[in-house]
Amino acid sequence: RAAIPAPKVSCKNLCHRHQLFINFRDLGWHKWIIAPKGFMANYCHGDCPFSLTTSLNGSNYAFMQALMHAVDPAIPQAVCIPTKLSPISMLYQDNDDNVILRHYEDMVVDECGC
Amino acid sequence: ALGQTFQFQEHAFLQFLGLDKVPSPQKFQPVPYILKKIFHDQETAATIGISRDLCYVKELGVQGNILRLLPDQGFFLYSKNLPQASPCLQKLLYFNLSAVKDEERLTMAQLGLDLGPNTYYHLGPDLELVLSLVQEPHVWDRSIPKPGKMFVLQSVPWPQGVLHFNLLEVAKDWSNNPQKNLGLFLEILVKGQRDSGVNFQLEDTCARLRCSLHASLLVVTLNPKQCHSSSRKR
Repeated sequence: RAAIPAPKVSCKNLCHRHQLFINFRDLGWHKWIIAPKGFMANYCHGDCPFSLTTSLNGSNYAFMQALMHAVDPAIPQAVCIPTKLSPISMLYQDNDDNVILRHYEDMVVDECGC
Repeated sequence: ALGQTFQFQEHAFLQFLGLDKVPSPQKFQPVPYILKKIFHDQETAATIGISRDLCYVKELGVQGNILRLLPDQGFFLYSKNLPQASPCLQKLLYFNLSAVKDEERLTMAQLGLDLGPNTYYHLGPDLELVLSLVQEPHVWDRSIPKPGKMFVLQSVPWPQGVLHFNLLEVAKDWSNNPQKNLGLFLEILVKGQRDSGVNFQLEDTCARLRCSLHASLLVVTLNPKQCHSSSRKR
């Protein structure tokens, strides 16, 4: 236990969800997507220190990986990833003038974890 | 290099969306109410955190995760005969189903015919709409195109407003055998003899019908690859 150094991370660097709005106009897709104009996709970013992996919605695996990283720095740190995603619907038009409505799973990050 | 990377990633994402290339429509088609409603219902459910079965279209009561509104690509047939001896309107309706992929299963195909507002109020029970399936290629007779062998699917006396026809079995046949897709023949017939004054009014109505008629095919399909888990749940 004594060999594991205490983590030096500030709260703002811890794994959490960040806002990311994807505007279809920025991608030039507004020319064929009727709706929505864009969507809040979000993303996950931040550290997963060993001492906090359990409180950061972390998996048992993340806990073990963080522990091993603390012992051997050659093993990468546990990573901050989406743990809950939700779908969006898109209305668009193809080259045959068909109007299409499709639902796409896992497009919005609702929650993040280690 | 950044542009190339974006194009490569864009292509990969478009494939994920089920598209071969970036669509570049000349203008947006009008979106029917039912598609807007399904879109907004889904958006509302996502906003308030309600999870919905994405492979069941509650609003239509059918399984499916892809809804397509196919525009009519057919054409009107015009006759030089006198109006009293000819149908009010004849049109070949054609819907290109090539966008439906092989792995998709058709669960609904609904033909929508919008005849425009209050078209027949002054005519009484004098018109009849007949929808037929074209079973043989069209033939040309004295420069007037006529469809070949046909099978009457449905006739509607005194048609008006928006009409819907269930074409699931027909669309399944077209989808499985694209060479069989020779379209539909739509005819609005005048019943009985008319005097000259009424004929004038009838001509006017038929001309307005030709302008306002709008046909589309709403097709719902289910891609089992994208729907296996929710299908099992059901």
